Amino acid sequence: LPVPEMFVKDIDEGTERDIFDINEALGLDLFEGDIRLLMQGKNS
Amino acid sequence: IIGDEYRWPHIIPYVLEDSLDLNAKGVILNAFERYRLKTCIDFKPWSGEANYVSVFKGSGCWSSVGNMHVGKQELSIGENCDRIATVQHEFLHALGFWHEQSRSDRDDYVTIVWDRILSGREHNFNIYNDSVSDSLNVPYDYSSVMHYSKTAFQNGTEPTIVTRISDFEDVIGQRMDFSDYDLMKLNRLYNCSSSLSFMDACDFELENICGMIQSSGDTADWQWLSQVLAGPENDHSNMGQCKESGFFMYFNTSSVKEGVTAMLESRILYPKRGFQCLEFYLYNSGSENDQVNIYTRVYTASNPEGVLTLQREIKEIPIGSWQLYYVTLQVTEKFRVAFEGVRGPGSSLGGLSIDDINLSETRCPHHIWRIQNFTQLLGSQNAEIRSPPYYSPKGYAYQIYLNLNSSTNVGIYFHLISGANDDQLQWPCPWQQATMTLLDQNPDIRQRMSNQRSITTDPTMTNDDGSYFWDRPSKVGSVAIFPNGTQFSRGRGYGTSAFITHKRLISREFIKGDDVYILLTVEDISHLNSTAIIPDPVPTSTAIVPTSAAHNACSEVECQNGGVCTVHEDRAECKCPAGEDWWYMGKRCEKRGSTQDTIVIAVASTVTVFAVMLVITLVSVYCTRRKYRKRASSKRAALSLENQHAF
Repeated sequence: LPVPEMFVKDIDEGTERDIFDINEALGLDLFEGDIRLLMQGKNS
Repeated sequence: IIGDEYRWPHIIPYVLEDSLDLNAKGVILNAFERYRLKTCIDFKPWSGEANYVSVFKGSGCWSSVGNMHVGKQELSIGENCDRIATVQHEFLHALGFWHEQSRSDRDDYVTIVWDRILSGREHNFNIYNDSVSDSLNVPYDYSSVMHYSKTAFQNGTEPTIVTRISDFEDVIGQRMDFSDYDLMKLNRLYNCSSSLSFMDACDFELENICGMIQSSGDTADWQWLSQVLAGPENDHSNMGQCKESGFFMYFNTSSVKEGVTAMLESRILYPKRGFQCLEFYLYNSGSENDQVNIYTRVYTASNPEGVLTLQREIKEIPIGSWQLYYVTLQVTEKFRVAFEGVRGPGSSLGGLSIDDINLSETRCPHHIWRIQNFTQLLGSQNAEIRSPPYYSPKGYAYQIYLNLNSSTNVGIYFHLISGANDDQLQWPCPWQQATMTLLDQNPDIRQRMSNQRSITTDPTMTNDDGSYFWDRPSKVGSVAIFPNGTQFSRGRGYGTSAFITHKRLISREFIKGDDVYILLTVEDISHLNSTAIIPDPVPTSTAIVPTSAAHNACSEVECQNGGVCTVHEDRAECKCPAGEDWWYMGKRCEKRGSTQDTIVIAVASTVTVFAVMLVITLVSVYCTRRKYRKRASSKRAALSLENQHAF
């Protein structure tokens, strides 16, 4: 049962969001979900 | 990632950019503490090193893999990324780690269900062959903090990653802390043999009792036992799960007279940071008046025998159960910790027991909330538990609310409540960071995977009706009643409904002896608002003090080109960014320099010097020739006159 909004504020809004969920929701299409490649192909 | 060029130095320079939320800054510093405790990786505020990690609030949570040698290497902790395990995860990327499921042997352990993956996101499940990525002889790790969870990039509700051993299906994707294998890999990659803040852990499983010694100045001794008739029936480390093992130290107070003491001293310890946290479990089966005193014996040149100082008296130890205790120490010289059992008045049928000692150079939690008979609570309906009231060091009263109503998740919330100091406090409550930790009760602090979340009171935050969220509870809160009948006001709670899943809660050693511990720390982090670089914790109790002077000095200085203002001897200075072959300089980092400029300057200087030398040489030659010509012509004139006169 969710706790009524008037008593508490839920920072996760009822769902467990992992790193890739957060990035996906922002429309980011990072390499493997959360890796930024600095120069083309340098990391890979 | 294979390649020494990707490694960082063991002390990584960092900058926490102003764009970061204050809560995120506090969480990042807490994550650094986990690295300092469990690995040889340390962090220091950037002071001009060629390469550093710049943590900022970008869009999302991301990092590069390894040291890219670009000078300022960005790592984003964006909205909703301010969780300690997320920060640990991103920094593991920065240190050179890919995701666990991208290992070359991945398919031996998990199945990727390709038709359940969002279209166009298949590349997130790449594998690296073992010429690119090395798993450092560590087995595949389902419990890695670097593993995706089963729902990663799913296009429906079915899992995209299926573990070949089904028991691990809900294990993958933990965001609590480093796993044992995460640490093994990191410590192998960086050749770690020690850490900055870990000092000692002892579960008394071995007969050498971790090098502890019985003092000679007392009248009784502690015994190494695995069971006592009057209790405890078993030790705390194993809780009786392993037959023929599970030891603890016991002082039999039933066999001695009132006033008799037994002192057990640790081996000699060498502090590095000057502040320590001692943690241990006590069991009392003796008299309610028996007590344990904690001492330090500090060795100095003038006191080679050591000076014994009483640090804490522990009285009213609960009878019949293991109870966790924390003691804060501040020792800067080599020392021992001593546990003194004292036989008190009253009858005793048993004694005092100690187990699972941990000593580290970290900060102790401010409060411990022990929840007993937890399994029963977890199974019951409408299970809502509220902690006793606690006070923060600034004087704010607060309470924690644990919501066990959901069948899948446990929620945790922080409430400000009315307290004795409310008239003297600032409202709405500014920048107090509450850190709530569900303690993994593994005997060794390094192997714990405690679950932690932090929230920070933002004084500008409002409710839907326009009132301030963190205003005085007696003004914006609702009336509540403590179990003893006292009435008080409770503000609205702030926290998460997804603190931990039930499945994870019953894993590890979160519930031990049917007890759960929630560790609480509420600290003022308003100083992190300053742009000043945060100093490392120092021996003084005020660990992070950029001071208002720092803030004021820097408020008048604007550093250009990404420079960071710091305060040195009460003066604001700009630390300018630099890369391998470029740098900014000047009072405000307004000038740019590069190695190319140096080459140009060197060549120009050489050419100029050569030209000047050439001119000087030519002039000298010209003058000398002219002088000798003159002299030669005057000689010839004199010679002809002589001859004329002779004829």
